[in-house]
Amino acid sequence: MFEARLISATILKKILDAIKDLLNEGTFDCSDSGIQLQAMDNSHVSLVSLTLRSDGFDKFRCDRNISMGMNLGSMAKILKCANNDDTVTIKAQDNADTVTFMFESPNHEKVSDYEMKLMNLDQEHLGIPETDYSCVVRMPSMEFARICRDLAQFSESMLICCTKEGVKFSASGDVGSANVKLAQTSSVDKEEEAVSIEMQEPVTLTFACRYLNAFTKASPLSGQVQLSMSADVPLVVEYRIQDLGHIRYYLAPKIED
Amino acid sequence: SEKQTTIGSYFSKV
Repeated sequence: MFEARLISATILKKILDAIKDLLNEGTFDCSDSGIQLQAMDNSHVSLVSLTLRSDGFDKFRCDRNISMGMNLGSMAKILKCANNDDTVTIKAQDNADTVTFMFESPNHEKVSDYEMKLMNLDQEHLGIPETDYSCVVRMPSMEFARICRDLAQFSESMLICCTKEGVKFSASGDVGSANVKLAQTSSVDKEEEAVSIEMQEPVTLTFACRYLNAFTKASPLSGQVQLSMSADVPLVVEYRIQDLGHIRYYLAPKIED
Repeated sequence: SEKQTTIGSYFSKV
């Protein structure tokens, strides 16, 4: 028996919004430590890794490890049926071929349940090595989303250059060129507004704007985003989900042909 | 020109 309950459906809606543009389907691996999903996008350029810890749920029970392959478009249809303040419970029997989403209104007067067929997905799991990154940038997630949106107008690719002075995002194309420089903030009223840079070595890497823009769909999950970079390895874009876990996106760099 | 690499070329299958 698997059962996981969240007080608010909003968080699950936000998580789905953060992955459904990149993935058509995904396998949710459930164990007593929580729920994990790892999947590459269709073109195998990026990797999504979602971790939701069992202790972050209002209730969590997982008697036997189960892997639930879900069509994310179908899951989105079901989650549309939940109000933001509904409690959501995800339930599945051991070896089941369906999963049930149950939504309860705050006053418990409306209870709905939606059963969805599970899929058998051939999933390739990738081992992600522990890495000490040359540069780790933390910045407001809305600022990062804004920069990705703005620079995507100029080119398909964006250059991210990080030094101890700051981080620079650049794009150039037929229209012209764009540069956005962010310096480390010296003092801020709110922690969420801070830009911080931990640098061992300066790094310059090129990435496809459309993937970065897809990652920023996770912005509603967290006020801050963390970018981890080293030369010639994938960028990690991480959004922490308060008290529940995180979503990490890995993006392969573009290299000189 | 630039070439897009794939994520599988950096992380190995487990």
